[in-house]
Amino acid sequence: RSRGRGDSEDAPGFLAAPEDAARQLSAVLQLPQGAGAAHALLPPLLRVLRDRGPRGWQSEEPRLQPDSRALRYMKRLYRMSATRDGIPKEQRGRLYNTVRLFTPCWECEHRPGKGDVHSVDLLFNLDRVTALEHLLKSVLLYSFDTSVPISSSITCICHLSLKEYDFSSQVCPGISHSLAFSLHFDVGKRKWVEMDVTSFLQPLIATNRRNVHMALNFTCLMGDPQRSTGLENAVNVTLVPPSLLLYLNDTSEQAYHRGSSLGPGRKSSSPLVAPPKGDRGQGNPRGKRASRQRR
Amino acid sequence: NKNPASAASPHNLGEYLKQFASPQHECELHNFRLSFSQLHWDRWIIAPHRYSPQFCRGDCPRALGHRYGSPVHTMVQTLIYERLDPSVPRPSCVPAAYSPLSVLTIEPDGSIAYKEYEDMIATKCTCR
Repeated sequence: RSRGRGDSEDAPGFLAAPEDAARQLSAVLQLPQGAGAAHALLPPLLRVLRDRGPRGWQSEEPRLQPDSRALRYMKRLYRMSATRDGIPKEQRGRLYNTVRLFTPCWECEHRPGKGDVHSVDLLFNLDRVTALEHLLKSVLLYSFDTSVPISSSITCICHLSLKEYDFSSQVCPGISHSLAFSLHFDVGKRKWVEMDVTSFLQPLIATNRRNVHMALNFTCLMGDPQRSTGLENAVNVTLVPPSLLLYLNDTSEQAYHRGSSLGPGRKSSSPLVAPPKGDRGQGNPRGKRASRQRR
Repeated sequence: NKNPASAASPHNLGEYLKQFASPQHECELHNFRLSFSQLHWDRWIIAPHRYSPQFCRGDCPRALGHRYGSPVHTMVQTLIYERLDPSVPRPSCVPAAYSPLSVLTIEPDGSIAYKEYEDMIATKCTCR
């Protein structure tokens, strides 16, 4: 390979994509395969080290800008998961060392039919999830624009179905399996509503499927569903298409692996102990007290 | 005092003791803080704003003792450098322990990733 400076014609692809650069450099630097892909910092680091000139790091590839709401959510998650110096907080039994938030790359909203049934088709592209990132939990994350008064409570009944393309028939996508659930929450207090769809998506992600096509139908009623069931209480809720949140355990060498701090023989009931939740404030008060007692 | 030579030249004792004293610029951890904007990475690294990787610098004493937690090999290497082959380098002052770093990044496809990376902040130094 040419040892010249900057862009070298006869070393095409070095600047094509950081992962490619990492893969080619890793062949030279004997990095373990896949290290580049799993470590978002490695490719740019290698590129900076490779291009000694000041321009080396400026040729970053363009990145799509995320949704500002999603950015706000992830900044809060960061504050709850890491200290001001950026060091991961030790929360008892926390297993995830990676959280990825995806916004739909394609959505198709259907005109509301009879009543206020909203239906929307969403497509998520999960290419960024690497083979070494194992799914622990997946959540559909809603934020609401509602025209209802703040203090009331709303019940939404959602019907979620996964669509799979049946390539042999080349006709319409078939529905592989579906899920129905109801969400009851007070609009006033929450900015975000999380819907756990782990068991729903687990088989898909475990088989390395990277395109997830969902159809969502939902109706939202004002007040408590126990007392009134008719649609006369249907409320016009504009649902912002949800984002998809994946809590993952990255088993690559570069990822931080915290031992199970619960000690041998004791297991937490869920793979994620109290992951950061919406507006529940900073961290886990019980955790604070325990650490204070320890101190 | 029994040895008339040492009694006659107190400087010898001083010389002898000096080899056990800490070097003036002893091996230790130094603060270093950078901001990702210096690397023009702040467009895709959202948090943390600043990163303190720290670094180790300083001389390693010839007789190390327990302070550095260095293996015995470190003293053997000093011996090789001084008595057998000066082309063999003296022991170096290097990081001995690290702490992880959490990073929030915007991925090329617009998704957002929170990741925890191992060994990103030096927290202790050693000679070896």
